[in-house]
Amino acid sequence: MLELKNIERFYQNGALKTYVLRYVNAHVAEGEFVSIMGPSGSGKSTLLHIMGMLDEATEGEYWFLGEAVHKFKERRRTELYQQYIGFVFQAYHLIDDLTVYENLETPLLYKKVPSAERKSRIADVLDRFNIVAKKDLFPSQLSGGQQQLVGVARALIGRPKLILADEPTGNLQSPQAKEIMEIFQKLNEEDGVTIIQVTHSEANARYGQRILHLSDGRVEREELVKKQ
Amino acid sequence: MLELKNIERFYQNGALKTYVLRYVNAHVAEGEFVSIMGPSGSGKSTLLHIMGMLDEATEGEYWFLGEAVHKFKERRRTELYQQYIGFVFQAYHLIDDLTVYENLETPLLYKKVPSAERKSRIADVLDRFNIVAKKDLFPSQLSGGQQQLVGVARALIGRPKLILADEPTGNLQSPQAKEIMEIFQKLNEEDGVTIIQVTHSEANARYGQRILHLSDGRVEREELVKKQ
Ligand SMILES: Nc1ncnc2c1ncn2[C@@H]1O[C@H](COP(=O)(O)OP(=O)(O)OP(=O)(O)O)[C@@H](O)[C@H]1O
Ligand SMILES: Nc1ncnc2c1ncn2[C@@H]1O[C@H](COP(=O)(O)OP(=O)(O)OP(=O)(O)O)[C@@H](O)[C@H]1O
Ligand SMILES: [Mg+2]
Ligand SMILES: [Mg+2]
Repeated sequence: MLELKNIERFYQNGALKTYVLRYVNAHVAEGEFVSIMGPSGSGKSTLLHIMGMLDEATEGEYWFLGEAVHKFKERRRTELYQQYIGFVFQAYHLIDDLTVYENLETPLLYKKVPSAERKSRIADVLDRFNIVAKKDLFPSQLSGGQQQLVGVARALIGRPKLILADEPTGNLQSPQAKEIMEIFQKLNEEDGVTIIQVTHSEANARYGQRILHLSDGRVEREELVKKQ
Repeated sequence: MLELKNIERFYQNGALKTYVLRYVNAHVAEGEFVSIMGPSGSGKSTLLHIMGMLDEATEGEYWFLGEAVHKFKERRRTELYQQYIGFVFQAYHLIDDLTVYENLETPLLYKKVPSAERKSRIADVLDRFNIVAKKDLFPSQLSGGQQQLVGVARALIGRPKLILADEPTGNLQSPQAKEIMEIFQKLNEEDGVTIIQVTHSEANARYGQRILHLSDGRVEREELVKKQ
């Protein structure tokens, strides 16, 4: 599904060059469920943004569904993102002046889903996440965990081929966190959705098949998840 | 230290009245370390904001260090907040156009701490949290966990009498989360700082002495933490 070759990402602040990712090589096949773990600042969110074409590497190649993304202009990357990817952001990034309903509708508008189908998918996801009562509220009127749930729901509602989830359960209680991981697992096992999650939870990482351990911007080691 | 009597908080959206807190009674003595737990949307952040005088109850009394806060104007509440309280926000709320250094300096300016003392306290906390290299960056240039650490550091740097922490370790790896909880424990046991934390982590709750379990805006039950 996607392949990163010798990816580098640095930031230039005046004279100071900070390498955030270096010599990163990764391959994720369609239908895989992979976790990325590592200390704060090790480059996990940066790596996920590059995979999601929301950021560009400063060096290296990124192949997505056989296409050379590193050669594309922003317009083409945005098209691919809207068509194939559902992204759960670490800080949610809901649109403040859209209601919950409108935030959930946005990915469906990009995919040109017809009106009746949009209504039914939004109703379905509001119901499954138990947030029907919140549909006309704005993000600032929701609790932290509710905002996170809307962020997850928004990433799934367009039925993407690839889900990129950055700490999707950080603000949730264990029962709700478990619910989210079971939804991911079901999408992966039954619908063949490829999932790459950043997590600092060992429990969450066990839902996947493989773990990439990042440290200081490099993939320090890979671990296979042993199922009991 | 603080006492809440029959606290109620509702929101009015048009004709709809949503009760977020109801019949809440709570007493926290100076030097206590209390945790607040409960499902998403149960009112934990709302309760913490009322305790921190950042929000007002719609009914009931709030006594803080023997003073009737529910009778005060905003100016007096802000004074008390700046003088006695360090607040760790669930969504960090760092000031985007101030650097890390300036964000950390802000509480010290409110407390009229002299310049040399400010410099030394900021240097000390940057060092302890291992973020010296980030001091001149802006919050948007930090990782999620780094922003959370700066939020915690900013709450502690003014040496408050009362720390109110809303999910202070949600975006941190276990070793760093443990470090934060040990800092809290030390401040509580050695300096008598009163600590009230909202957490969904059982492990974090064990650092305190008592747990208030919230459900649908009420204190459903209290639990004493049994030390081994
Ligand atoms: N302005 C508002 N209008 C309507 N409802 C609101 C408003 N602000 C907050 N709420 C509601 O208050 C309830 C409690 O919110 P609060 O942030 O205290 O929950 P919480 O227990 O901290 O949850 P979490 O664990 O998800 O952070 C939520 O259901 C939220 O939708
Ligand atoms: N604009 C920027 N300028 C300089 N450094 C930056 C910039 N943006 C990000 N960084 C740095 O990139 C590093 C990696 O950030 P990233 O968000 O990928 O970490 P992370 O592994 O997701 O951490 P966390 O677990 O805390 O979320 C951090 O040290 C951060 O300070
Ligand atoms: Mg991150
Ligand atoms: Mg909250």
